[in-house]
Amino acid sequence: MRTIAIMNQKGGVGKTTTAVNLAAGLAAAGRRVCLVDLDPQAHATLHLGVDVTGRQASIYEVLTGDASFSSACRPVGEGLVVAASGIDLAAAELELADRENRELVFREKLRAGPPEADYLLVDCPPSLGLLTLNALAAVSEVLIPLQPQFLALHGLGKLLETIRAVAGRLNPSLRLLGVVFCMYDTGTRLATEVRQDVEAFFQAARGSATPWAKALAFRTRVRRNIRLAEAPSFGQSIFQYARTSHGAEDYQALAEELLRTPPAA
Amino acid sequence: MRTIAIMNQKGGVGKTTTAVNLAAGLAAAGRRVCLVDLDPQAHATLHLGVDVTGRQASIYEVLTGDASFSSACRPVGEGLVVAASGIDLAAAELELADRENRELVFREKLRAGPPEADYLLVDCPPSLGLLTLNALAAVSEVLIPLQPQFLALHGLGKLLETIRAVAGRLNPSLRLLGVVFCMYDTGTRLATEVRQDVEAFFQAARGSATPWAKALAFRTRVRRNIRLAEAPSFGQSIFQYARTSHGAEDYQALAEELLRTPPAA
Ligand SMILES: Nc1ncnc2c1ncn2[C@@H]1O[C@H](COP(=O)(O)OP(=O)(O)OP(=O)(O)O)[C@@H](O)[C@H]1O
Ligand SMILES: Nc1ncnc2c1ncn2[C@@H]1O[C@H](COP(=O)(O)OP(=O)(O)OP(=O)(O)O)[C@@H](O)[C@H]1O
Ligand SMILES: [Mg+2]
Ligand SMILES: [Mg+2]
Repeated sequence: MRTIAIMNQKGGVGKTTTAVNLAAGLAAAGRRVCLVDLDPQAHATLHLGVDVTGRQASIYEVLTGDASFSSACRPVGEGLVVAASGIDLAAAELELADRENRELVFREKLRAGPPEADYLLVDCPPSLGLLTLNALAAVSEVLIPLQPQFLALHGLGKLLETIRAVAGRLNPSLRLLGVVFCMYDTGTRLATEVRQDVEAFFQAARGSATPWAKALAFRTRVRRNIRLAEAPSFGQSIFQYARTSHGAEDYQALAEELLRTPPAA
Repeated sequence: MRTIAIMNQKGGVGKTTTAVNLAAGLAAAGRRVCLVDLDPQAHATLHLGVDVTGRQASIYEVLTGDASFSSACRPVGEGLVVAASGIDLAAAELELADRENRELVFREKLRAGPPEADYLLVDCPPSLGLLTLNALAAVSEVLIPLQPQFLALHGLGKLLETIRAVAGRLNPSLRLLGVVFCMYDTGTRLATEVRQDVEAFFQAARGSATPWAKALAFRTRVRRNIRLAEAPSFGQSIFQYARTSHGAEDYQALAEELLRTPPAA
């Protein structure tokens, strides 16, 4: 099972949109996919129209209680299950704060009962707090959605340092798989400049002793496309909502590129 | 002094862009403005090109150490000072977690040494954690930047509940001033639908016993405009970077509308 955290502490860069549509794209290509929603906003859960009322456990009970990982998993379509989040997850960060090995709770639960899947994708909240650290400790690869804008680029250094710190302290096999440009405004000077900066940075890091030595900027760029913003209000992935849109094209291309890209770990 | 927290736990909706450009717009209208950066990403600090490397205190030392509030304030232009943040602020949430009255630390420091200003604006991180709670406990009004998209709208209910909880427990005078639509794609069906939903919600809440009984959707809408995304890379407000752009027009109109709107508190 390939395990990938989709994270970036910068808000609104396309983490959830990428996690959901990449998961759906991989499932459409015949892979078994488990999507984990580790964001208290529960947007990945909402995006796919998953119902969290009812008695079934959510990821909150898995992290803070005795619920097994698989008890939070709900099938949402051909080859895709979602470990759903609820707003109670916001309390988890403060509740876990006093625990020993508080960053390893998610990894322990995953190891105790791993899902039957080829890919495990984890949608992270826009912060470097305990929930994100739990994700980084549990996976082997990190995918960073990046909006090609100055404020979004600025935090990349801090992100890499966080990945290096987690690899050093909690999870030696953690590697950066790469960045994917989202909401890409084709043709603006800013987008081109940012993309060139990032590509040059990773070129220069080739072969270094860092967790990003094999990282790449994915060739697929996800263009800005209003259909991607509309799909969540129907509880659907972009493939269900607007199969012929640019958004569906780009996320299908991204899924295919990921399938061709060997694990960074 | 009018005190306003600019917050929304949804990421990337325009909090920092609004905090910085509204502060600059109010200063240009002759008001004395203090902008507080409570986000560990330090994007408001970065956006205005403020240098945090020297020996001067940042907001981290104010919250976790003995530094006074005014020691973190740096003048950045006519009538505008910034209480700057650094990436050490990320550690503040965990460091404050064990303190008594952990949500009131910022308020106490502000009361001990208030800045000489007509307006105090606080840029918040994309979460409902301790830093945001500190902001909500310290101010009288909340302004919510809202991207007119489904995922961004979905969290509004939770935001209002958080404001109500803080007003009930920590800060009885806290009121929602209103929402301002950012990155408004004029003409899309989604934007119009979301705007109408929000306006209808606040109409219906008029006169209720809630902290949002007087809230309004600001008439000024900030259109999507690439100049707003470029300005931070030059360390400038939109007024310095592109004075004739749509972005400058919209934030000037927002500043003027705010000056005409009586306090909600
Ligand atoms: N390529 C795109 N084109 C147009 N809209 C997009 C695109 N990608 C995402 N969006 C929209 O932009 C907003 C932000 O995206 P999203 O919520 O996926 O970001 P995020 O990084 O998960 O945010 P958060 O930091 O709050 O978790 C959403 O309203 C989403 O629908
Ligand atoms: N009206 C606009 N038009 C175009 N780009 C915008 C606009 N407002 C903000 N942006 C850009 O969109 C991105 C998100 O905005 P911003 O960083 O202000 O949001 P935020 O809510 O503060 O994000 P965070 O949740 O990470 O704190 C930034 O790159 C910013 O430059
Ligand atoms: Mg998200
Ligand atoms: Mg911000």
